[in-house]
Amino acid sequence: LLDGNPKWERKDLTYRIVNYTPDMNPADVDKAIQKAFKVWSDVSPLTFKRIYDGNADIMMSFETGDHRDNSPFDGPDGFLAHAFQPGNGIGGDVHFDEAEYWTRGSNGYNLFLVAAHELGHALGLSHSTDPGALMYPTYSYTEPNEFRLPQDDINGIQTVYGHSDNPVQPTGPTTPVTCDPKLTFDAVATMRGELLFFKGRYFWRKHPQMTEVELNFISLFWPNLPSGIQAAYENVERDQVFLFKENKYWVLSGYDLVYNHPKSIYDLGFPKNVKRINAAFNDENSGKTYFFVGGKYWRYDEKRQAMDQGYPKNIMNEFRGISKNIDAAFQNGRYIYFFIGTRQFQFDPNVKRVVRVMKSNSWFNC
Amino acid sequence: LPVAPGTEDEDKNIQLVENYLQHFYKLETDKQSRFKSKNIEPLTEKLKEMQAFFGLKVTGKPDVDTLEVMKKPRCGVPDIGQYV
Repeated sequence: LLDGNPKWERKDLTYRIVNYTPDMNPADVDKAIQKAFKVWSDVSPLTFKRIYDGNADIMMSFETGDHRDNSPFDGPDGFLAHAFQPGNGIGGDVHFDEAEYWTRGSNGYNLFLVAAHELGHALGLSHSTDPGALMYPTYSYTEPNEFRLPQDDINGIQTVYGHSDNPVQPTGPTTPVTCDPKLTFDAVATMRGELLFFKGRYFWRKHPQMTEVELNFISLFWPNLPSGIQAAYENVERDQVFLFKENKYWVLSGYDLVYNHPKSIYDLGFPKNVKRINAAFNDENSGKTYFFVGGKYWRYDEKRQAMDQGYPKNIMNEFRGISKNIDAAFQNGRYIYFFIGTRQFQFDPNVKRVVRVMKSNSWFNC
Repeated sequence: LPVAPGTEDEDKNIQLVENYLQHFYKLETDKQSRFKSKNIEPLTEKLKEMQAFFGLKVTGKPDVDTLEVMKKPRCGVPDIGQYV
């Protein structure tokens, strides 16, 4: 919360879009701003009505350089926007730096995301220390259609204005904690000697010989990838990483996304009744890739680019001690590591048994 | 005369750190004497505050990680208190 806990005394607030940026179609600006207000009205008792003339509680404008509010903008990048805490006159107003390139997508700066953040200030919120929160002070891109207000922000706004009038109280995503003993993963893959652990809209990046582990937004590296990757594997020979979600997959060549549009898993030879892949790993020695779906697995020949005959088979038959519902898998050295819930099973394919059971986040030196 | 390599960058970094801390951490600097020792302590304290907020290693020095965060695009929240 901001110092002194400033807040609006009324719940029904007005806003006005004073001018437009030439970077975007005015209708897209209207939509972005409207969507930004909805982020907050969905989780609180506040309502926002647009007016077209006169003084609104929240005046929104695009400004350049010194715009006479004692907080000059600094040109491209750097400061993107600012807002004033609730109050009369300039209070509650939001200014966007016109020197930025504003967009409705991932190029430049997404107007919806910045507006939603600034409105948090205009309603009385300060910056958050939670790197996943909307109110975290540095910009990071999230696909607007996938945006859900994080729980930290919901807690903030509800502390000021109370709960939403909606009978079903809204909840939001929380930022995963690296050393949380209850941590689970969506997918794990190797990548040029590093390990990538995927979880929601985040991934951890870890080098086996470095003690530090980095938590990043997936969108920071690959704006066109979705969140919630369900399976991933690396083909070391081709220097490619394959990422799966539902019945689609994306390919990274080195660090770059090969295509912006995903391909269908059915092109790999899966039958139509397979709707998603739980986990995958590539065996460097044989060049075979193993895909895990429910209690069964498929084997794909990377050289022939085709599924091997005789599959699917039961996971239990080949990987004794590994149950169904595998979250993630990868091969490192002579072992295969399977992640199931908060546990990790180190499997030795030579003796065909589990040789060690660990916490899922054992790689993070917690 | 040839300029020692890195000097220009170091000046830019000092400027960046000062501007950043003035904007977001209410660092008060006397423009006349900002490079004098009397201002080193408030700057160090504000830097530590900033580093703690972002979960960086708290050194009080503008190391590479700190400068990287300072260079990221971000928002400012002007305090209306000073205008009324």
